[in-house]
Amino acid sequence: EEDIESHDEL
Amino acid sequence: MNVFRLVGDLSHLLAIIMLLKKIWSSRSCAGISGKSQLLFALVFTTRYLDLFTSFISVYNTSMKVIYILCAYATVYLIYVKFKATYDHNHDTFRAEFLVVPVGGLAFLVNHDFTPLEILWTFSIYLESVAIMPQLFMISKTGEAESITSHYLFCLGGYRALYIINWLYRFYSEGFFDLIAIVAGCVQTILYCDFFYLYITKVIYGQKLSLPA
Repeated sequence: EEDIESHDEL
Repeated sequence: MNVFRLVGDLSHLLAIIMLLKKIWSSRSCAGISGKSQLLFALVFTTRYLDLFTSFISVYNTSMKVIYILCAYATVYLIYVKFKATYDHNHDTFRAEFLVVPVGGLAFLVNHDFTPLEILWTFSIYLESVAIMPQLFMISKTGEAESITSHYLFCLGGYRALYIINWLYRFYSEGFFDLIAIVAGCVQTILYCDFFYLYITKVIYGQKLSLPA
């Protein structure tokens, strides 16, 4: 679920 | 979320707060590049537009909001409240030489050709070079106050920790984001010379001054 689209990093 | 990323984020936060506190308590922004701080405000603004479109976690949202607020508070202190102490004669790096090429590159090399994604890419590229006016200013004046050095060390440390985080994520999750990794490495390399000076001088209690 951690894909590039969501940019989970700050 | 792994420990490298968490410590990296906290190091980033520490750097930002340290700078704000230094300006606030000394009532002066001498030695600080207003241009670098303006660029960081632009970085956070363009990157965190996804606050309006996607929710990742409470941690993620609150850190984004704190970073944006602190960035604008710093810019306000430099350009408005303590304007008289701003060292603009030494802050002569041409920021447009960074913003324009970075903008062009974000259009050409991105994950997806959509407005939000291009702005995100722009912010990643811009962050990697946003410290250049500050480093240029130090090279011009030949020295930096110790707090400014600690600020830069924490900021560079955050980038270095993010690289370890990416290695960790690649091996544990198979995750990698080439744009972020390349820009992050460029950014970290920019700090290498500074790290060397910091370790050899500041840690031994000397003011950071460049060899003549």
